[in-house]
Amino acid sequence: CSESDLGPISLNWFEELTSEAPP
Amino acid sequence: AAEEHPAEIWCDSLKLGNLQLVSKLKNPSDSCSVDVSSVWWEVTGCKESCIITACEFTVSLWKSLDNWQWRKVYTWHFTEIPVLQIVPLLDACNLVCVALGHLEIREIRLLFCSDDDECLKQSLVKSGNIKAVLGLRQKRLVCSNGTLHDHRVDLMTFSESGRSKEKQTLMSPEETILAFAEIQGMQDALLGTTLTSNIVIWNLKTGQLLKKMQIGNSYQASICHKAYSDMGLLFVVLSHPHGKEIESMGTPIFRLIAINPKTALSVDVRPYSLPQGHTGRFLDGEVKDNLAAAVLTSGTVAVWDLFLGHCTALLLPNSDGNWSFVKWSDTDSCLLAGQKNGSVFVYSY
Repeated sequence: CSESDLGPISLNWFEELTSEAPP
Repeated sequence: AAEEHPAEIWCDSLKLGNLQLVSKLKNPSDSCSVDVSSVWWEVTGCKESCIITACEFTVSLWKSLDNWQWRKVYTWHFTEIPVLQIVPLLDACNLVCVALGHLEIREIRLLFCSDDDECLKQSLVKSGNIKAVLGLRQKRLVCSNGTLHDHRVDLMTFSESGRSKEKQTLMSPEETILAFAEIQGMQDALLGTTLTSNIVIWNLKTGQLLKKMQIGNSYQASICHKAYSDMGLLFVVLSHPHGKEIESMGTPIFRLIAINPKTALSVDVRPYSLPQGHTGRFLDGEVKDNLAAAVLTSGTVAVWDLFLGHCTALLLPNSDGNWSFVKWSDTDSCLLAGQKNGSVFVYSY
């Protein structure tokens, strides 16, 4: 799996999605 | 002969494979057996791994004796609605949930013993039109219920004794959830699959719906079994009860996909298919760590090593009949395979 297939990868995806999602 | 029938010879060597029969439990009940699981229970002052079996109107706890023998110690009885499945609360001790209903789940009940007199107790946890349920670590249970317009996702946390519970509502994806799966190693994250081929992720601490991701039409009505987070990606094991046979690769029973939760893009990683000469669709199954087991419509149980990528064992129907449910023991590498007549076989892997 590479970034060309899946886009930019973030190791902190859970924290980032939590801060972006509606409360 | 080997040259003429290479596939058959290979399948013969797969039969049992890494599985070794270590014991058999026979439930003398006349009613149909529906499920099995393992659970931690304190019996005679000592916490130990027990087996729990479910028939239509009874749920029984079995304590292990010496030499892989089992003794039934408790039986809970139900009178009105039959049992559909056992819902273990993973690392909990002396607590287990069961789902009751006819075709769909109508009730979830918590089973436990009272501290004072060791009387068997059961309490109603949830009732209604329940679509999906999963027991989680830390004595938590998540379930989705209601129809499209009054859809709810509830997370309940039970006390040690089972007497009280805290309830929290998770944000609804506003569509029918088919299954939940834990994300291994992330106790505050939960994953689900929906009727319209979406994968959804929640934060269990805040109740937020973090992402809703479309995974394509080829995954119609997929059931998620387990997810693993690694290097910023989510690896999700799905099964396809309604999947079509793909000629080049046989019948894929499970499939591993990789998802980038940030971009919602996904790719296929690997299908887990039946060996040549075997057919069937997914009926029931469970994934634990790197092992996946499934009961097929043919009555056979198949086991895959998710890392190796191929089927490592087959349990063909025996003289007692077809297999109808299968679970991994939570405490050791044992496969619990059951038949409708009440027989549960324990295989070490």
